[in-house]
Formats: sequence, structure tokens, C-alpha cells
Amino acid sequence: ASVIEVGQGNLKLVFNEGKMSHYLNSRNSVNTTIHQSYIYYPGDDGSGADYQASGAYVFRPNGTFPIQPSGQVPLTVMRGPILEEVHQQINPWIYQITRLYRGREHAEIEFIVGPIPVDDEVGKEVVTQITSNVRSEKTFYTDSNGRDFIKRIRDYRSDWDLEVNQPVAGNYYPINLGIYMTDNTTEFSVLVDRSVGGSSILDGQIELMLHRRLLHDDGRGVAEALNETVCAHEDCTGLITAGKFYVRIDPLGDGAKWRRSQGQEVYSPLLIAFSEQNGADWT
Amino acid sequence: TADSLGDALAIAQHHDAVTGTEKQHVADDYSKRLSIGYVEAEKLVASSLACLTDTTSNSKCSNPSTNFEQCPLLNISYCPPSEVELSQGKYLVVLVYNSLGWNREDVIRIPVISASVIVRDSKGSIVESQLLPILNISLEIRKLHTMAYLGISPGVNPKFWLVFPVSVPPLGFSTYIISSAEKSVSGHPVMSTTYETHES
Repeated sequence: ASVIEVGQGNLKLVFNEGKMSHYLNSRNSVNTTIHQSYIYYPGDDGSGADYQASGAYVFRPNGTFPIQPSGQVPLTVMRGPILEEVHQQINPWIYQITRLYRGREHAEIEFIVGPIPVDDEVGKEVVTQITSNVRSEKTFYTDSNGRDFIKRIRDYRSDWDLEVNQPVAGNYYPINLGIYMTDNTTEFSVLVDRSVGGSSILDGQIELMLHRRLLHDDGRGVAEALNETVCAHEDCTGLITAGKFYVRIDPLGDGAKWRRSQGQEVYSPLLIAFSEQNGADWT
Repeated sequence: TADSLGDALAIAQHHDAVTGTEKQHVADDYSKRLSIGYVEAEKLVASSLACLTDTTSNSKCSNPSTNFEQCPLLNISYCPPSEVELSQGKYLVVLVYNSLGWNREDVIRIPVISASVIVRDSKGSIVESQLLPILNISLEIRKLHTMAYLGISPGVNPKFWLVFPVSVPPLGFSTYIISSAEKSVSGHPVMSTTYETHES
């Protein structure tokens, strides 16, 4: 079927023709459209008027490139009593698993990105965009090193007159815990398990930068390109990054508790230790 | 000494390490020092957990006997302690520690090589569990990273993720026991139903 519904508790996600399309929570009556996609920003090579390349310190995108799978993405769906998973091979170097756990009211999304190809001699900064119908009116909130969420307004600073020369980079913020946005009725939150860059470039949309591989030094001190490789024997490839983020949509005012408690649980995961025991006295 | 743990903690907070704005040889050095710190912390935690679970010794617990191992590479489905064939009479003890101040209900996932296992809690009651096949992409990443970072072949590939719910008290631990399943016992893990959509 072209429409697939996953989740066996209050939260259900609908995938339509291989793409996430709806978020439904039967407990709090949240029923909204949601879309997720991947893009990359080609890294500026520094040959422009200001000679500023994209590098470790400076994010200087040179356009936007959508990563669109050719045709419908076949999904692999795993169903069971404790959790359900949707696996998607977005392109040859982006893989994603969406998980819904019984009794949980958020979606966990695991991404595996890389090695980012640079055969075309273009550095790439890979981003996922999650789009809701929240009317955020240029406003979103990002954490401050895991502490208070601070209000951000696109293309605006409260303490000086901002001249926007970089419409994307000028609105990027560090995301250590999460990012969220609201309108009159809804709160749309995303938490992360690692420090990433992020923003809301369009109303209703949250984006996270998941991986970067760049070919030029930005000239700000590090003196080399952000182009790390890993070698097994004599084969070297770009790095693969694997991480998770968590998506939840709440009625207005209900998201803060989840952001704090889930945020703590992401930061301090359960510690698992193993030991072997022989014989019958395992208790 | 505990110096290397202090070094690792300092590096983990350094702005260049957090943002990746260090030179490559410095990144390599950071990786090594973080790893050394992790190993030191792992020993300390293993010793502490052994004392917590040891009901026979006195309060000093100077010489804990149980050896606990952690799996820092669970994210690439590499966990030698859980990837063992469990013969009759051999049990894999899984201790789950909660460092937060509230009770937690969560789900644990560990790689296993056999579907014929059973999970019990510390009272001996069977715990509901689920098996998910480990897909090729995970095995490829597992192989690449164990070869590159550990310089070892990862050995026999695990076939499944064993998933089960856990309940852990605040600042405390729970134990779960995994054993090979006797055919007569009910409560085996549920194998996930897996299907693929069509490509158009």
C-alpha cells in the first residue's frame, strides 16, 4: 500500500508514498501534517567577492541542493509489541530509522549520514528539514548550552539593527538540547542527542545540520579543511555519523515538561553493564 | 590514579573539541585521551556496580568479585558480552543503572546471535521481549568501524536486536537475566514482522 500507519499507542505516524505525512496523537487530539526531507548546502569555495570559504568555523552555504530520492523510497517496516520501526534508504549515503515505542508519545529518528561524497569537488553540509503547519511567524526557541530556551526571531536581533547578508547562516544557532516553535494552538519540539547547528528558515520548519564535509579552509585559524577520513587498511573514506533526534507535537503549553524530562534522559541514558553467570544462583 | 578521567572530562568541555574546530592531529589526540578516560571510568563503574550488587561482603566491599563490562559501541551494534552463545546453565546478567532522580521506564536493545533466548527480571519473572533483524547497513558500519578504530575483525555477526522494557528506580539499578530458551517455556521474544513497500 502507498499509505502506511505505524505506532500502536496514542501516537501514530503516517507515511504516504514513502514519506512521513501525518502526526496523530489520539490522547491530546493533535492531528497535523508533518514532512521530513534532507538537503545539503554546497560549501562556498571562497572564490566569491568576499573570499570567504565555508569551513570549520564559518558556515557559508553556496545555494541549496535538495536530496530527493529517485521515485518513491521503498520502506522497510518492522512491527512488534514493544516498538515499530520504519527504515528508509534516502540516498546511497543517508539512511534513516524512525521508531515509535509503545507508551511513548514522541518519534525517535536515527540518522546514519556519510561518507559524504566529494567526487564532484563540492563540500557539503547535510541538513534534515522537518516541516509542520505551525504558524511560527519567524519565531523559534533554541536552548542555551542545555539551559533556558532563548527566543530567536529570524533576521532580527533585539540589540542592534541587523543587516542580513547570509539568510541561512545568519539565522543558525547551536542546538545542544533542542529547538521548538509555537503558534496559538500547537508546540512543535525537536530534541537532539548531540550538539548540532539548527534553525528555522521557513515558518513551521525546523532544520538540523547533521554532518559536514568541506574541502576548503575558512581562513579563521584552524588552517585546514573540515575533511576528516577514516582508514581501514589502505582504504580511506569520509566519516559516517550516526545519531538520533526526537520529534513531538503538543498542544500549546504542554511541551515544556517533555523537553526537560526527555532532555535529561537523552543526556543521561541508562548505563548498561554485562556480566556472565554460571549455574543456578543467577538471582 | 584518576588523572586520565579528569583529562577526558576537560577535553569533552573544550570549545574546539565540541565544535570540531581543531586540527586533525589534535582531534586524533582528543579521541585517544577520551578513550583512555572512558576505560578508566568503566573500571571504576564496574567496581562500584559489583559492590552494589554484592550482598555477601561487608560494607567496605574492598574486593568485589563480579566483573561487569560495558558496550560503548552499541551504536554500531558491537557488544561482545551479549554476542555469545548461551548454553544451558549459562546466564547473561544485564545490569541497568539509572543516574537520574526519578523512576524510569525505558527500552533496552542489545545485539544477540540467537533468537532462542528468554529475558527474566531479578525475581525470575519472564519479561516481554521483541527481536528485530539487524540489517546489512548496520553490519557494514560495524565492520568498518571495528576495523578502523579497534583494528579487529568484529567476528560473528549478531543477527538480531533483542529489545525489552526495563524499569529502574531513581539513582538505582535493576538486573535482568538472559538465558537460552527452553522449548517448554513460554514467553519467548516476539519476532518482528518485517515487510517492504514497493518501489515505483
